[in-house]
Amino acid sequence: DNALSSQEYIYELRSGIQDERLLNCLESLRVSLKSNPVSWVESFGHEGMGLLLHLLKNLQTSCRSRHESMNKRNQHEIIRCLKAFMNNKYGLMRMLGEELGILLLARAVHPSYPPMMADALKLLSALCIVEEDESIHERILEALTQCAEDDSRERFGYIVEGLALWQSIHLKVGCMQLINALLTSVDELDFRLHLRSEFMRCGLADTLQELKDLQNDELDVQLRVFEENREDDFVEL
Amino acid sequence: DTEETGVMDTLLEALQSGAAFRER
Repeated sequence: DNALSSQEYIYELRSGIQDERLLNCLESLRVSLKSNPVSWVESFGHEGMGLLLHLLKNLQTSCRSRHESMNKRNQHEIIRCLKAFMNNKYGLMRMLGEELGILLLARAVHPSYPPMMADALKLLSALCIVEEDESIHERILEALTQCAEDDSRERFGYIVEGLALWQSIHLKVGCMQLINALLTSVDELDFRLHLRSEFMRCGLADTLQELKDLQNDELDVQLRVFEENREDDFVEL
Repeated sequence: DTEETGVMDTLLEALQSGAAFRER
């Protein structure tokens, strides 16, 4: 009963609210984005998507270390809002048209907050397999590369780290999904071999057996996809 | 057809089941 109109959410987000109040607003927005018709999402999205991205960018670069935990929760909630926003053709196309959106999702692929990383990985994987945008694969790779350069890391470092270090199966599945999405979206055999070898050198080769040993159904689906593609490429080679 | 909904859910399900990769 307390749900706001799309314009009221925009007003709230623009007002500079922070921390707990921002989190409450974002949680409520996510429910509204999920439960309202696309016309509502469009009415919000006209200005609201840019506001969400702007907020996420500010939170990602914020240095308010005393509020680190709340900051991360707000970032995660924005990503969950973006997921709800993209759950229709309009929102998906809007997001595909935003260079900043892809970059911010790539920046959220960071093991310092595994639940957010898992959701960011899944959204990037989904965007990667969208057929409407032929350049999306290249743009996601570029975004991952830029984020890694900013952190002076290998570009697939965090993805492989997510597979190896964290106990969350949800995160491991997300990492393998993005690896599979990136590899299966490439038409040229040479480029697939190059990307796969980059993942393997980055630490994937050392982790695969451990992942198999976990015997988790969801993870096994992704591991099977990875192995089948690797075998197909070997035959083609 | 910007009214089409459930787009992201469908993509995520296809990724999770592996169907998204088999079709490629």
